[in-house]
Amino acid sequence: KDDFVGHQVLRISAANEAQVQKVVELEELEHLQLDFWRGPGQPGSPIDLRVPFPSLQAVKVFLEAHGIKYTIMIDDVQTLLDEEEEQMTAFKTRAA
Amino acid sequence: STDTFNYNVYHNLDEIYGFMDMLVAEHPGLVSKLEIGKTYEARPIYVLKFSTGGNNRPAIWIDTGIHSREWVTQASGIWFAKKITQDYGNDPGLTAILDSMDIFLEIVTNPDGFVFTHKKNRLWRKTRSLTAGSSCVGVDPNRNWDAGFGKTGASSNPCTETYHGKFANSESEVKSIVDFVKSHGNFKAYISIHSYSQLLLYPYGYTKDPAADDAELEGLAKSAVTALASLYGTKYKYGSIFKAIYVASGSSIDWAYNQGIKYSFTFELRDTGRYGFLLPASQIVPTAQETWLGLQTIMNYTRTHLY
Repeated sequence: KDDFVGHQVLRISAANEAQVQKVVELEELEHLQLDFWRGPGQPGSPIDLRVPFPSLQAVKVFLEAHGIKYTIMIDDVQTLLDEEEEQMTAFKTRAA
Repeated sequence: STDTFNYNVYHNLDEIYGFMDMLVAEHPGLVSKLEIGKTYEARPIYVLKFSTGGNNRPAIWIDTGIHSREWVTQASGIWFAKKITQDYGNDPGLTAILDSMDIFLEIVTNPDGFVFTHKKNRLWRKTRSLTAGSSCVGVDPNRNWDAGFGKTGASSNPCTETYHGKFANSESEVKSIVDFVKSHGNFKAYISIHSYSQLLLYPYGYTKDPAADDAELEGLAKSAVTALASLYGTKYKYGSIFKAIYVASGSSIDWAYNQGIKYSFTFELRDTGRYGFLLPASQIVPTAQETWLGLQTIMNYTRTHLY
């Protein structure tokens, strides 16, 4: 299975149209392998972005350089996936 | 049996298809299973039909799981199916609906993608079709409909999550629904269920122009989110796709609305920014319960405002 260790989901708050456009620029940088869980919309609407570990620093530097605020929504995606998998396995074991 | 089926955990495709067969076997006079097509990888695409008789009655369409990673939606679809069988004959509202209308429920709208989320990549969103000339796989099945297809709000790049495909209805998962809905010809409501971000949306997404029925859809959306919030206080925003989130072309409900299906809505289920697509299984049933209240509001309104 694909590994999401170290991937974070950032919640980005673009305050104005210019900041939204900056985030749209990120969307076009294919090498960063970004995954928009909630895409750029109007200013003020949250943007949720899954960032693979190797791209984290670049993305955070980009956001900070443009004064775009963000918080970490999910600190490690794989941790949540492991919990989900464990729960499903436990259920199947019990069912069996 | 579907009484002992565990609605509090996520299930894979085989388990869901097994659930559907059990439900049909337990309620042969109410539920039937239709195969409306095959996926790109040749899996059957099933729709549950809830009907108490009659010929080509006015109908309500509900689909879950068109974006495969939105697991709470397929799980909610399972719960809705069971709920319909429990409430018919017991709940006056649902009984009145099924006494005059049919409900069609597609629980796994993107089976190939769903299997892929279980076996390889939990966060897969698209179909699994190959695009000639590209090494990237899949099309966004909610950008592939013939409604502003290819305009702003979808990508022409096969490597993006919002790739619209080579042409409208290129995805068999989309084409199967299009053919079915068109051949039926009597759908009065079309509800597509996604996650996450707690929104109830109506057309349009591909244009800022309001739909002809904008005011009525807004009023109905307000009623639906009020009903939904009455259970656990979950707050939804509502509006047209364009106004409430962003421009999105080629979406299913825009297509449905343009086909003349007035009551076309998209739900975006829980949450608002903690788990996203990885909603804990403990929230499946509460999510389904509250969504059901919103669905009921739309279905009841549709029944009493047939056109």
